[in-house]
Amino acid sequence: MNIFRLAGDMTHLASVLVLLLKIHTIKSCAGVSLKTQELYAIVFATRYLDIFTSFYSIYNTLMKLIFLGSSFSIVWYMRYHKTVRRTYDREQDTFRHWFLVLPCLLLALLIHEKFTFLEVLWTFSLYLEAVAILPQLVLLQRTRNIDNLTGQYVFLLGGYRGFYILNWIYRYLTEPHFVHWITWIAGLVQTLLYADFFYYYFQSWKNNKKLQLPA
Amino acid sequence: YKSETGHDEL
Repeated sequence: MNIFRLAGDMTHLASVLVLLLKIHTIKSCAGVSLKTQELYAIVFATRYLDIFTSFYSIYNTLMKLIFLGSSFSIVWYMRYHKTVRRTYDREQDTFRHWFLVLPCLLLALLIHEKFTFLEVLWTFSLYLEAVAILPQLVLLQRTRNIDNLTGQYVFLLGGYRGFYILNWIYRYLTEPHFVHWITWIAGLVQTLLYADFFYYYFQSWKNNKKLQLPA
Repeated sequence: YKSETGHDEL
């Protein structure tokens, strides 16, 4: 565990908890894409199947359980909570998220390190995570005005990506044989998807204005 | 040789 990895995990954790806390306290999920949240629930469910087969550390297992629990809680709130579900921007959140799932599954069947059930699902989760933010970014563009919490959520997620890339560079330099092309390329694609959002986020922060994305 | 350590990340 290096400092970049820890910072990445903590911003990732903060992003999910900020979102869950927002939904729980103000009983509103306005501006949040259910499609993206469902994709993340699928990402965690397929990636963390190894909690049953391998043990790395208490930290690792605990974090996996928190990510699984919080992502499924968010989906539950948005779909079934009687107050929260009414605040969901159903008409605006129209991204066909299944069109992301199938190509990712196909790609994982074709490009992977080992052809085993767990390994293919693990690879699938990497590909899916790379694009899972897309419905959320589309929703942000459509509603244009973003409340602070939704902006912070995407900002923290982007921070998590940035720290993970630093973590990979660090591990590549310090650990022998640390080469993971699939993880790196998927991670890089994911980080690039945030670049556009970050540009507008910093612009609004610099001008001390409410974040507005161009149509 | 392929390292398995990438799987220790979240």
